[in-house]
Amino acid sequence: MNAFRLVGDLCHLAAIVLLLLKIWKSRSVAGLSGKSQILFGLVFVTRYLDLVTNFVSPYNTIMKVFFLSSSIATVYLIYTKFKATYDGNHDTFRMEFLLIPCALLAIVVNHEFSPMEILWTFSIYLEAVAILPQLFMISKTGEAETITSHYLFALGSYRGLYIMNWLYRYYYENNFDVIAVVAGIVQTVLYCDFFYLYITKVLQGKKLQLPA
Amino acid sequence: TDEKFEHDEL
Repeated sequence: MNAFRLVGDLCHLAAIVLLLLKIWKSRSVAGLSGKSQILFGLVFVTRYLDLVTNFVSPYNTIMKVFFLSSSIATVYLIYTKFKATYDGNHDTFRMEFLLIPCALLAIVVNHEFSPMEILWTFSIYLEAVAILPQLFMISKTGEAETITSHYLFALGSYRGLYIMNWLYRYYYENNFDVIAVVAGIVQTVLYCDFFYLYITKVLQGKKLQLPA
Repeated sequence: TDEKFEHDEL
C-alpha cells in the first residue's frame, strides 16, 4: 500500500458516500444516470468475485464489501425508492455499446484465459467507460447539480491517483499491470473535459453549466 | 507468458 493508492481509495469512498448523501438528503436522483450506476455495480460484482476466496487484507475485504453494497444500494435507490425522480428521458446511453466491446476485449486481451481472470479484466475495461452514460446525460441536460459535480470530481480523481500509484509500484515494487494502467489512463482522460469545467466553474462557485 | 497476477488492488 502507498499514499497514492490509499488517498485514491478514500476519494473513491468519498465519491460513493457523496452520491448516497445527495440522494438521501435531496430525496431525489435527478441528474443521475442510473445506467452508469448499474455499470459500476457490474464492475464491482465481476471484480470482487474473489472476495471470499482470496483474502488480501482486512482493509481490502472491508472496502470490497462497502463498494459492493453501496453500489447495489445506489442502483436500488435510483430504480425503486426514488424512481419517480429518475430522469430516464435523458439517461439514454446504450449500455450494450459498452458491455459488448468490453466483454469481447476481455476475452481477447487478458493475462490468463480463465473465468475469474477474464471477469476481472472485463471489470477493468468496463470501469474505464462506465461513467460515459453519466457524462452523456450531463451533456444532454447541459448542467449538473453541484454535489453531483463533486461526486464526479472525486470519482475521476481516484483513478488519477491510481495512475500515480502504478508509477510508484513500477519504480519501487517492480510491479506493473499493463491492462489496469492503460484502462486507468483511458478512464482518467474521459474526465479531463469535466475536470476543466469543474475547476473553472464549480470551484468559482458557479453551477456546472455546459456551453450550450 | 504473463505470470498470474495476484490482484491486490481494489
